[in-house]
Amino acid sequence: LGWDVWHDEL
Amino acid sequence: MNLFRFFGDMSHLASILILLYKIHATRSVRGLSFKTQALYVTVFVARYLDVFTEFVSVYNTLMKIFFISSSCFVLYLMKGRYRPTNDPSIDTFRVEYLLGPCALLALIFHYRWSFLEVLWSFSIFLESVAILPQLFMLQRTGEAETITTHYLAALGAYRALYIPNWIYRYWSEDVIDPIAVTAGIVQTALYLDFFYVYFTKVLQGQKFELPA
Repeated sequence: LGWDVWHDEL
Repeated sequence: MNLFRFFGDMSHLASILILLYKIHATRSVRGLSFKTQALYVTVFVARYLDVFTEFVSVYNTLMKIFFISSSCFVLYLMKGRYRPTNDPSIDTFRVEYLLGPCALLALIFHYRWSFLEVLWSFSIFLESVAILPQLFMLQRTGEAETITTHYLAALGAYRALYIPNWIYRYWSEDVIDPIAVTAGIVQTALYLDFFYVYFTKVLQGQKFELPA
């Protein structure tokens, strides 16, 4: 499960 | 990028264009909450500071620049050119009740202990409640111009479309962003009451009026 920081959304 | 997110973003873009059109066409900011608009500037500046440090895509960068600049422009219109049409006496929601808890939540829930990351969390929490002063004002006056309700509907649709986007991403990419998802669900829920009146009245050609 990707709990990595994932700020590709606006 | 999936279609839910793309149409969500387009709906967000449309909402701002509708807002600018409303101000321009009626030559007035009547019915708009300055506090909500100021909160959106806070949200966008806090979240999109990473435009200088992270690169996602040209689309992402252009949208960030658009959201920061258009929200600042709206503030200028409300406090500058159209100031006489702004009525602060009905815009009485206490924003400190939103800013304080959101700051506290960001200090507790974030993905990394860094300035930009805590600020990112803060912006996510604040965005989820930033519409409250506007909805509170609507509740108080009990009516709204039709064009203003289209603005709110587009803004609500943007948040609503992000929910299937997260379900789709969970299913196709196996990623989940619990902070954004929780705040997003809260934010969408805040619009339910508004959407009920919008669908049953405004889209039937009637004026947006709340029962006394």
